[in-house]
Amino acid sequence: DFTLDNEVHSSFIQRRLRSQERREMQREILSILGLPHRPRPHLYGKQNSAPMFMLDLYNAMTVEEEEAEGFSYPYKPIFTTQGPPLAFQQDSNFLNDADMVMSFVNLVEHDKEFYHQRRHHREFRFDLAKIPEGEAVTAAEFRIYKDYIRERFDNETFRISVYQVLQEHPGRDSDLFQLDSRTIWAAEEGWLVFDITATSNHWVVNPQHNLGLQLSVESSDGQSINPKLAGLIGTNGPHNKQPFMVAFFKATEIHLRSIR
Amino acid sequence: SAGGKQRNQNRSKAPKSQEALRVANIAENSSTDQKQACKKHELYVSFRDLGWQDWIIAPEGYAAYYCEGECAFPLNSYMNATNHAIVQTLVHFINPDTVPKPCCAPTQLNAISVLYFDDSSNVILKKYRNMVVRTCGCH
Repeated sequence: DFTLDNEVHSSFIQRRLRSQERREMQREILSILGLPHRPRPHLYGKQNSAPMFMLDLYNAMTVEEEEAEGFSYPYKPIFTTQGPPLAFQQDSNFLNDADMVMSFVNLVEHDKEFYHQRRHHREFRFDLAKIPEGEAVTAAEFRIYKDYIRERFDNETFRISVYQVLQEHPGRDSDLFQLDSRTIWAAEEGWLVFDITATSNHWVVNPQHNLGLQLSVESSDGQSINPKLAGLIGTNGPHNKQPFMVAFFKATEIHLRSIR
Repeated sequence: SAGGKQRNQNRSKAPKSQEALRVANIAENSSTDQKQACKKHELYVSFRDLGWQDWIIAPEGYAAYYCEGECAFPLNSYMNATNHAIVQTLVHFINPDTVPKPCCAPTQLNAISVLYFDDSSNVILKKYRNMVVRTCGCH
């Protein structure tokens, strides 16, 4: 009986909360969420790459939970993020086991491209310092979107490598440690996924060692190529194709609400 | 048991009408109890109404189920109850002044996932276990 259902849903709305009640309820829910105050995100909207990707994960997680409880869905939702499915979704244990998944905004405002000794590098930084205590990274990935490029490089391949910055030196190359690399056709388009689990765990435990990531692109004959010319989307690209990283966490201890 | 027998004899001497009243009372109670049996109720909490739709991406709100209703004698077959609750219901029936009724409380709880922005516009997807009532019963 639709009207009845409607009534139930609107029972909350029918009686406007007094401001005191609203504050009380907000305080209670923030306490359950483990947040000291309501966040005030300052930039980006929900149509950006990371929130859209996370919404797909949220939908997948919700479907998993409801299937586990015996709800059955006539169909599987189609993921709205374009490009290859999340590498970890093929092993959905990460998603099932995760107590928390976090995506991190790239803090480098404008593409910083280094050109030392005829090598192009692009820099990325993520702040993993504010991870709640007791959470351990079970998996982490860096995602960057590669656009289709029309001119030259036909039938060529690119080798795209991601490095952890170990040490920075003024005026010369930083010390880098290669984390992952991928060889793709120059004409390919879509999200590229790099595994950065070990590094993320290291950064969570030692935030002072977090000097960011660097990315480089080489042609098949070893020439360094400007990432922009290779079609890799940077900070001036569309919001829904911005690069970001995502990490899956497992709580190592039970979170108890503070006693009031 | 001697006391009990004594009491029974007293009771058997109670006027019929009083006995009839007591039984009628139980019957009436049970029918009311039937209406008020322990079950799950729903109250929708809207994040939008709390003015939080700018930082909570999903869900828009959630059904805050709660358990309410009587766990009184007789516990009807469709009401699930722990064995202990059944025994306590009988003991309460015999000593209503000394033993309380069992209480109506959640028997199964679900997780709820919340997706939201933090202050730095990072996005957090967190699963909160044992948060939403799935079934109610007498404890």
